[in-house]
Amino acid sequence: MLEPRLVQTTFFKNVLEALSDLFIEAHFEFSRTGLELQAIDTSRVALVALVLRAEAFNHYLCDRGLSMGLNLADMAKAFRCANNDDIITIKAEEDWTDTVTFTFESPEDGEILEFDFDFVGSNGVPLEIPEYQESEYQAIVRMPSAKFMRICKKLSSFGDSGDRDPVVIISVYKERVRSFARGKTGTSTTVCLQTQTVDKPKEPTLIEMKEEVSLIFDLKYMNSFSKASTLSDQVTINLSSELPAVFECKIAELGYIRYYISPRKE
Amino acid sequence: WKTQLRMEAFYSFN
Repeated sequence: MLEPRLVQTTFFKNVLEALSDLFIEAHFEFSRTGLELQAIDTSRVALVALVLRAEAFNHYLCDRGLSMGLNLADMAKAFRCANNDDIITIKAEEDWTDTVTFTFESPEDGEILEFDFDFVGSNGVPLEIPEYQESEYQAIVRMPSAKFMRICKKLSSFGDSGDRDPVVIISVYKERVRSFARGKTGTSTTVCLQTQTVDKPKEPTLIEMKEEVSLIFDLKYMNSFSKASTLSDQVTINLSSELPAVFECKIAELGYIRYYISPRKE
Repeated sequence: WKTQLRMEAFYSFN
């Protein structure tokens, strides 16, 4: 029997809104230790992994592992119907066939909303994603997620040249990180320097650079990650010309969300 | 732009 319950409806709303932009379906795996979600986009250049430990839920009961593929757009639609203070219960019975029930309970309105989702896709074995080693990356940038969102917003408002998928070039050099996008009639560049000030010790921008690196990414992937990054105060970006970039935000001590994004080849 | 590298190049999938 599976029956996790949580009150962080806004949290799941944000996750699903961010993910459903890019990924059609996701593989959900509930185990005794918590929830692991994985998805890969249709062009197979971006992958997302979300881990939410059992302690993140207000109540967590899962006496045997359960894997399911679910459609993210449908889930995002259902969550849009929920109030931010609803209590969510996820339920799959022992003799579960191919559906899972999400119940949204509004204590204030005395209203209960129920959605059954059919399993989609293979529901099978999760992807084999190795634990990434920071030491393998040429540069690691840590910055407040609000700052990262601001940069993505500027780039996406400017960088749509109309005739092809907008891209962003991220370069790390001399303890600074530069984001560059080309628009219809010009270019937009944001340069962030390393900062760690006494008055804002919790909001530093830290740049660890072994060697200079410059990579091209589709802006749509960055935008999706920037939406997901609202889950955390800080984002970490691992860059290498040999490996998929890893964009990560840690969710307190309760888990993380990671995007693995393969850069374009010049 | 040249084709983006696909994740299969890095990780093994079914």
